[in-house]
Amino acid sequence: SPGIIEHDEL
Amino acid sequence: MNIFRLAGDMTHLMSVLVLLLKIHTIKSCAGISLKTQELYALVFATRYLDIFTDFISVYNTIMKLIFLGSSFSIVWYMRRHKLVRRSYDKEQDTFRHFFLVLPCLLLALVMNEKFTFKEVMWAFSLYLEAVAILPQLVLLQRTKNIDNLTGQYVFLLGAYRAFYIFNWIYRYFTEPHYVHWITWISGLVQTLLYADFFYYYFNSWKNNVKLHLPA
Repeated sequence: SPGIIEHDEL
Repeated sequence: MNIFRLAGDMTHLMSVLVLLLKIHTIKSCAGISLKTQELYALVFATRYLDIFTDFISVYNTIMKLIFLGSSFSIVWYMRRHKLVRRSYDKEQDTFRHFFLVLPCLLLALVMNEKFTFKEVMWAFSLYLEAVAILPQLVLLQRTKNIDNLTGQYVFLLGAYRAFYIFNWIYRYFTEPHYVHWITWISGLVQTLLYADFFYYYFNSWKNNVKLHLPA
């Protein structure tokens, strides 16, 4: 969703 | 998930487990920097603040729990276990946390993707991870004997860094919106710190002699 930065790495 | 990312995660996991297993089995942490281990525990604690709020995948959650659990276990062993802590090279391991933590915190306050607590902590964890190996590298320089497991530990950490860079290059070309400057630059700095160690590691391996770093 916009505004949320997704950190999908470890 | 691409093969580089998986290989990076697996070498990272192996590095931590090799270290934990070494400490647990031989009840010794000779040659290991407690400063570096405490910094890694801080890196994981500040990076995985989202562990219970943002669900990515079962894989991510499990890996986060393993990294948190293993890094804090290593610190516990080195500080509290009555046999292990005796083998700690306290006099040689003199690097101050403060000199690394403070600049990283200031940088994170200025350079972050968004000025929120979680994002500042996330940026801080990346900057700190980039330099957290320094006390360990200083200790390796000072300690004359580098045992195989300590050498393998640093080698696996370096391999993890290299695989992550390949992962970013791969994702950059395959995912249109994948641009993370903060991650890439701090990751690159971190990998360069290992380059010197790698040079000596490969030489000792090639010549089949014990790893010995120059003064």
